[in-house]
Amino acid sequence: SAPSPPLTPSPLCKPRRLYISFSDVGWENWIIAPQGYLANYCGGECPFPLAAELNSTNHAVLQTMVHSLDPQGTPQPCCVPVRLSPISILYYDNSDNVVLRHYEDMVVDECGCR
Amino acid sequence: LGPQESALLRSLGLSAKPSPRSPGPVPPVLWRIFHKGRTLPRPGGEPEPCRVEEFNVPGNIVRVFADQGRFLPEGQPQGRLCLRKLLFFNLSALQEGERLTMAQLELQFHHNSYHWPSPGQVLELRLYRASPRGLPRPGRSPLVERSFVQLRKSLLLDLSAALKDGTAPGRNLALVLEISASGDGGTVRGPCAGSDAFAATSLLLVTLGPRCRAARSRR
Repeated sequence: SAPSPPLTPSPLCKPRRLYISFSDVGWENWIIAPQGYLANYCGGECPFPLAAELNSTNHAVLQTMVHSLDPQGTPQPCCVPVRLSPISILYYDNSDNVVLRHYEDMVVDECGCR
Repeated sequence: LGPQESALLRSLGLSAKPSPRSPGPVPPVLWRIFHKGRTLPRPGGEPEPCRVEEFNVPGNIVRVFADQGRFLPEGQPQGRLCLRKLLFFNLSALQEGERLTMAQLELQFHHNSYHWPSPGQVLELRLYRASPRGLPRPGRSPLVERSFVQLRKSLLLDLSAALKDGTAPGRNLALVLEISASGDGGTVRGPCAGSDAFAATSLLLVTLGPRCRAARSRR
């Protein structure tokens, strides 16, 4: 569930809040913990000139430049996760065993233009 | 949620959505690992997802399997063998490509067994590999042999070395547990508690899933 964007959302690429509640997807009867977690997502623009804090590659800088000269022909770079972190999930498996599993790349910590 | 849900379940390493029929209590050790992973900000950042710090072994999946075995007839002359039990674990949840990195058997006893063994007695515990029908493999030496003079509520036996070669995914694991009592000079005084002292058994396995294995080999 992502809250409606604030009135004056920053147009630039950055992590946006997204809370995933396992009961929303009907998984609460087999996932023991957590009940949900802050997964976040990346949203926003990668405009020319690319600001340094947008964690972009040289290629993305070039691409924004070409996009500003030829918007129809070349799209802007994409705003994507560049650093993610793991979470652990405690759950019952199909044989009623209790399982604790670490899952990588489950939380978006940082976004960038690529 | 149809196709999306099954795709997500597969990425979580599940073939189908679990629907627990008789879910048991969550073993305290798993709660401890779960909470430690969420609270301890490591000096170098997040906890390493492919290592179980509680046991200091590589791994990203910790499972606790409940014992489904039954008590077996002692068979030996009364009084010497206190307890003989088939321990049977359904390991079908293990997936192809998972590598076993740790195996720990927990034997739990009731409080009232604390008087067991009686003074001057020593308890000897032996654990054998067995066929699923509960017969110890003939001539096989025990996987574990321990003797102790005092029972505790919980006894942990490390089976990592013993199981690493033989537990392939999708198999069951059958063991025979024997607890016998011997007194000084070999004579046994008084009966030993036997099956009523026994509370439960569970098997904790740590495995390294395929994705972690790939990540580790890349590193």
